[in-house]
Amino acid sequence: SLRCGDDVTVCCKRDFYIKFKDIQWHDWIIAPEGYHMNYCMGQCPQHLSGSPGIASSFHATVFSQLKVNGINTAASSCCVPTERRPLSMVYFNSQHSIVKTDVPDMIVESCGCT
Amino acid sequence: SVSGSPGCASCGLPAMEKDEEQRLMIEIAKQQLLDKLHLKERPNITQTVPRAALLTALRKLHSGRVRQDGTLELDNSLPTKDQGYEIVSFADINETENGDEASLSLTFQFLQEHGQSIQVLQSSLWIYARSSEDPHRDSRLSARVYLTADGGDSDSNRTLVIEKMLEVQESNWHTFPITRTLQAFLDGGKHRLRLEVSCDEDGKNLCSLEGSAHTSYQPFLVAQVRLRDNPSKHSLRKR
Repeated sequence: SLRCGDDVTVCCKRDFYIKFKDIQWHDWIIAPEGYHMNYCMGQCPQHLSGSPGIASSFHATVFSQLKVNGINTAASSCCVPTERRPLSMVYFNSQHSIVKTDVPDMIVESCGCT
Repeated sequence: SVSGSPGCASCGLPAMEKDEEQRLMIEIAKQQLLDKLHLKERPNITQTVPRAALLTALRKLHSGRVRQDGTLELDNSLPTKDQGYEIVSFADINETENGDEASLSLTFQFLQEHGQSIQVLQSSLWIYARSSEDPHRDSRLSARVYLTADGGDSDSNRTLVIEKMLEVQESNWHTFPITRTLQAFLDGGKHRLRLEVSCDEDGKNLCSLEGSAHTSYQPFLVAQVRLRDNPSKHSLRKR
């Protein structure tokens, strides 16, 4: 998986980090200190479709078959998250209780082409 | 930009200035976090919990570690498959007299959204009991937790939830399992849970805060809950 630089061409992961203190949310969010809202961007030209993408998905399998049979598809391949992990949060709710929860699939770890 | 035309090829948004794009991304992040936490808006923290009490509760709740990027690694972490919550709630505290028993009255506030049904996986009440001042006394003391119905202090409105023998040779924290009590309370859709704790030694309540020099001994309730699937919602299973 590629990490985006300043010039984005091919599918890559753009790191994007928000510090809760910077947005005045650190009073009610106890942990963590910020949120890695990484996202995927960039092009997926045909020769990259399916790499390293969601090879196991039905979508990618169909693409591979079409390619193998030399059928030129008009459909394009997309740059999507291929790995995500949960975000553990401890925060105050409106009743001043402390709540701890693991929110699944919140942090994008890597991107690829479908 | 695709083939020279600036902006987002798929969503049609015009190209943005860097600052504008940054602001938009922050708004999207805020909205995404509130949605995932089922919050309509960010909570306003009007009264702060004493930091010492907060640290004590967190230490009791999280025997795990904090990773570099801030995520908490927990030994008893909830399975991330379904979103669950661990809640620590601090009580509003009153010292009451009930007959000849001095007891501690705790009131916890819970707010449930309509239509939301919560399953309590486990819950316990954490109470700090001071040591007995009478060195000749038996080091064990009976502690009782009552559920008090709203609007009444008389005996008839109290239901014994649990009775437990405490070691009171030393001052220490004690836990009282109240899973079923909390489940019944939440199922009843009420908002205020009132519990009374009595650790009576000759009319003196060893579980009261009176005389404890430190606010970190504030009683609190811990609960591990998860949102119960809405039976009316049709759920598909993919094979």
